[in-house]
Amino acid sequence: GRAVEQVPMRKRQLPASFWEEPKLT
Amino acid sequence: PWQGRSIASSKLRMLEFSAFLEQPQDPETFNKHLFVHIGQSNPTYSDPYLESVDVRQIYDKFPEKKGGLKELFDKGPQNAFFLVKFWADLSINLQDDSNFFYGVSSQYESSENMVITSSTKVCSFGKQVVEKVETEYARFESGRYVFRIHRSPLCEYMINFIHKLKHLPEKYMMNSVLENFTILQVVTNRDTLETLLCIAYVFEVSTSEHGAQHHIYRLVKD
Repeated sequence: GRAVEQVPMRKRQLPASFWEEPKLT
Repeated sequence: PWQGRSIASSKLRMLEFSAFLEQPQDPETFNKHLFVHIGQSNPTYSDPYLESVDVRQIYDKFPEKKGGLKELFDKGPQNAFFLVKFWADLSINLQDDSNFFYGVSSQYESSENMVITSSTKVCSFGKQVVEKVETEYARFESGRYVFRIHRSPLCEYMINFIHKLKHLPEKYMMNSVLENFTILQVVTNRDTLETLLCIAYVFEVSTSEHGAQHHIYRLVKD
C-alpha cells in the first residue's frame, strides 16, 4: 500500500468556487 | 490588464488551450469534441482578479522531488503560477477507431522573441507517469510574438485513461479516479530556463449540458 494517505480535496482549504461548476454556455 | 486576471505572467500569456477528439463523419467532414477548453478572453481593468489558492494545498498532487512544484514555485516568478480546475466534457460515445484523432492545441503570446519549451507531466497520486516535452518558436504577428502548439497528438496513456474513465458507470466513480489524476504544465524560456508559466490542472467530470467548464486560480503562498 501507499505510505502516505492523501487528504481528500474536499478537506483542503480551497475557495468555494472550486466545487461550483460554472453553468455558462 | 490580463495579469492576475487570466493565465499570464509578465513574459507569456496563454491565449487558448483545448484537448479534443476529432471523429471523421465522411471524407469531408468531422466532428470535433472538446474534452477541456480555455477560450480566448480579453479581460479589462474593471474585471476582478482571479481568486487565489495556497500552493501548499496542492503540493502533494504534483511531483514533490527535484524539479517539483514546490521547488519551481520557490524559484518563481510567482506571478507565473496558476491552478486550473477543469470540468471535463465526457458526454461522447467513444469507439476504438484508428481514424479518430485525439489532440491538444494551445496558443501563447509574448512581447519577446524567444524559444519556449513546454513540459506536460501527467501525474497519478502526485507521481509523474508520463511527460511530453515540446519546443516552439515564435512567429511575429500583429505586433507580438505568437507560439502555437497545434494538434499535438494525445499520448497513448491519456487515450487509454479517457477510455477507462468512460467505462465507469457513474460520475462519482469517475470523479473519484480524477481526484488522484493531475497534470502539471511548465513553459520555460529554452535559453534562459526562466519559468514563463506553470499551470497545475485538476479535474472533475462536467454535469453541464454546455460542455467543458473551468475555473482559473492564481497560486500563492501567503
